[in-house]
Amino acid sequence: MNAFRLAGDMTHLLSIILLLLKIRATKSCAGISLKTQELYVIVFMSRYLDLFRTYYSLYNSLMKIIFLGTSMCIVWYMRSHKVVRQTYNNDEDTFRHFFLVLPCFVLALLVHRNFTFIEILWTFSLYLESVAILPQLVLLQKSSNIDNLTGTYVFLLGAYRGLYLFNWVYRFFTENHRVRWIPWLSGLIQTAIYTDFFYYYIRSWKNREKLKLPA
Amino acid sequence: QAKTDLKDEL
Repeated sequence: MNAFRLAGDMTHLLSIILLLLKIRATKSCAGISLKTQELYVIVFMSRYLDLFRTYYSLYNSLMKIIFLGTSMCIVWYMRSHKVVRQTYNNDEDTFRHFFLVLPCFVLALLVHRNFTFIEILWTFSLYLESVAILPQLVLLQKSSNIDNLTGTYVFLLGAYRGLYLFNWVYRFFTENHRVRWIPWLSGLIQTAIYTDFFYYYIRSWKNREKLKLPA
Repeated sequence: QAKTDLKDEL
């Protein structure tokens, strides 16, 4: 464990907790893409399959359970909670996210390190996570008024994988100099997808004005 | 081996 990875995990955890608190406190999920939340549940389920098989550390197991639990909780709130689900804007959240799941799965079948069940799903989860934010970003572009909590949530979610990039550089030089193209490139693409958002988010923060993404 | 392939990460 290194500072970059711990910072990345804490940023990721903070983003999810922030979203959960926003939904619970305001009893609203306006501006949040259910599709991105569903994609994240698929990402965590396909990545944390080894949860009960391989024990790395208490931290690792605990965080996996927290990520799985909170992401499913958020989807439950948005789909089934009697009040919150009324605030979900279905006809704005239009991204066909199954057009992301299938290609990522096919790509994982073609490009992976070992052809084993766990490895294929792990690789699939990396590919899917790199594009999982797209429905949310598309929804933000349509939103005329992005509330601060939603903007901060997306910012933290994007920042966590950026911190992981530093973690991979650190591990490359301090551990075994192994090249890991699949997580590295997936993480790079994932972070690159946020650059546009990061620019407008930081600018709105500097100019103390409302966050607005160009349509 | 498990250590190196980043599976110990989240």
